[in-house]
Amino acid sequence: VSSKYGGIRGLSGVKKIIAVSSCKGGVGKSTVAALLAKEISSRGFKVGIVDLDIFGPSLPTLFRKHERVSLSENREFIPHDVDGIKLMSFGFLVGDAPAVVRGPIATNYTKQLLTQTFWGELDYLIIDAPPGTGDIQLTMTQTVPLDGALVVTTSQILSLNDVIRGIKMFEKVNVPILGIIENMAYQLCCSCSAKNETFGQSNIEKIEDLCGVNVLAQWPLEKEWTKSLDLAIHKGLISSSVDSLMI
Amino acid sequence: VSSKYGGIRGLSGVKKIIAVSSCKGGVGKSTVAALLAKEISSRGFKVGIVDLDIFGPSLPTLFRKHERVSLSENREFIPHDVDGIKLMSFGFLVGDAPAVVRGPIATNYTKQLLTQTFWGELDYLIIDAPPGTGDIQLTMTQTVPLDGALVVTTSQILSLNDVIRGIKMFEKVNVPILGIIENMAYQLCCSCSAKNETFGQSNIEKIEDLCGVNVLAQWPLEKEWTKSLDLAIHKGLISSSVDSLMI
Ligand SMILES: Nc1ncnc2c1ncn2[C@@H]1O[C@H](COP(=O)(O)OP(=O)(O)O)[C@@H](O)[C@H]1O
Ligand SMILES: Nc1ncnc2c1ncn2[C@@H]1O[C@H](COP(=O)(O)OP(=O)(O)O)[C@@H](O)[C@H]1O
Ligand SMILES: [Zn+2]
Repeated sequence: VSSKYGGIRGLSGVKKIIAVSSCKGGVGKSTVAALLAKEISSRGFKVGIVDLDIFGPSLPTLFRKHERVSLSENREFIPHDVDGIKLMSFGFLVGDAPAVVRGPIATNYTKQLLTQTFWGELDYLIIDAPPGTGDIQLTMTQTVPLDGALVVTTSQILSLNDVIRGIKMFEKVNVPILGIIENMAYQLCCSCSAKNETFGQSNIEKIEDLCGVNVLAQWPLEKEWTKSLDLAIHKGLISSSVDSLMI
Repeated sequence: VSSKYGGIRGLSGVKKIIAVSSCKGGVGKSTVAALLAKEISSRGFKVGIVDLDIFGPSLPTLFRKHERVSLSENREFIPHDVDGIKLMSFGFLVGDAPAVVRGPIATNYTKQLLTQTFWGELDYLIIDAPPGTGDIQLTMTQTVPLDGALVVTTSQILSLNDVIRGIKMFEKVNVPILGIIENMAYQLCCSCSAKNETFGQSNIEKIEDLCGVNVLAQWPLEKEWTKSLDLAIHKGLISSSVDSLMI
């Protein structure tokens, strides 16, 4: 039994833990995390995702799974399995109503989700972290050692400071930043397939210069992804993004 | 001297006051407000804009004006004049550093900007309100009677509740909602000029059904507008939007 994760029973079969973060909601972080998980799973690896957003869980909607999870005899949460991907979320505990919790209760729930879920053998556990750098994110970095963090943003990031603060949070605890994925960076014309950029390059270059973090990939605005997480539409791009993560 | 605005000296020459609002930052509210002001001004009307965002003033950047304003003998702010449009903003008081103020100080500053600026004769005063429904927005509705409010949003509004709360704030004080402008709703292909929708229609229809507020216009994602407020690029659209405002 691996002691890599400090002897936490539920994580003893997990090989690598990657956090997917963002500095504000709505940039598509959960969508990106889910598509990356599906791609890694399609390569034959065992993958799990844990969604730490207490206030707006993502996994029930993304994977169309709304049932509660059951408990093992050791009182650990048994994650859902959808197409071979293990899933755990607050949405599977309290249903769709957003939890009205604050402070210490939220951090306790966060620790439970991370340490009391029985994942079994996983090559990768992907953490879908809530946007920002608050208590829940700090709890995440303090509760489990992360092998890497990926930042999801859009080219319209209006506050460079927010992105930089997020990057610094991981650097402070020596978590390597795997890179930035710029989501919704362009749209392929529905008529002629020309690439139409959304906002242009300037902000992303500034972050690269300021933090030394590089943009791994630019993903398109893909309306189909608002309806279903179809890998096939941009398989080459998602696949090379996973390659660039180099995990 | 008109007593329409409760005998506030600085507003005594103003015929109509319109608020431009949004429920979150970055939807392009200030850009839309400025373009509408320029269009109205191009029709020969006297227009002023007051930007109430203490923490992130918009007008200095949009109109490339950074000098401080001077005071009249009555200690009223003398707004800037750029191409015939009168402009007032916190950015013209404290420079580009965002003010670090909270609560009562912010509301006092807001009242001052609204009531102690000498606008002279104006057909329209446009208020660029900060996003949301906090103290500053409430102070605005309590300090000056508004002839109408316009809501700016994007098709990716993730929280219908926020939009609805904004609309209700105006309804509570009997301010007519002139309508919604859905910004960045589509992009014209740079290659073939086909219209590529950004996110689709569903959220906007829900708001229309829930609140009985209609979408006046859909404006495109126009990269040129991140560099300069050029009316000409979409003159027909901006012009018909002003017609639809029916003010
Ligand atoms: N690349 C994309 N193309 C089109 N829509 C996207 C894309 N990424 C995300 N979305 C949509 O944007 C919204 C927010 O995405 P989500 O993944 O929940 O963002 P976050 O986790 O950052 O809050 C959802 O409606 C989602 O379907
Ligand atoms: N229709 C549009 N097309 C392209 N860029 C836009 C559009 N509207 C706004 N922007 C850009 O989006 C950013 C936010 O716009 P801004 O007007 O400051 O939004 P808000 O007042 O809602 O915070 C700015 O960089 C602006 O140039
Ligand atoms: Zn095209």
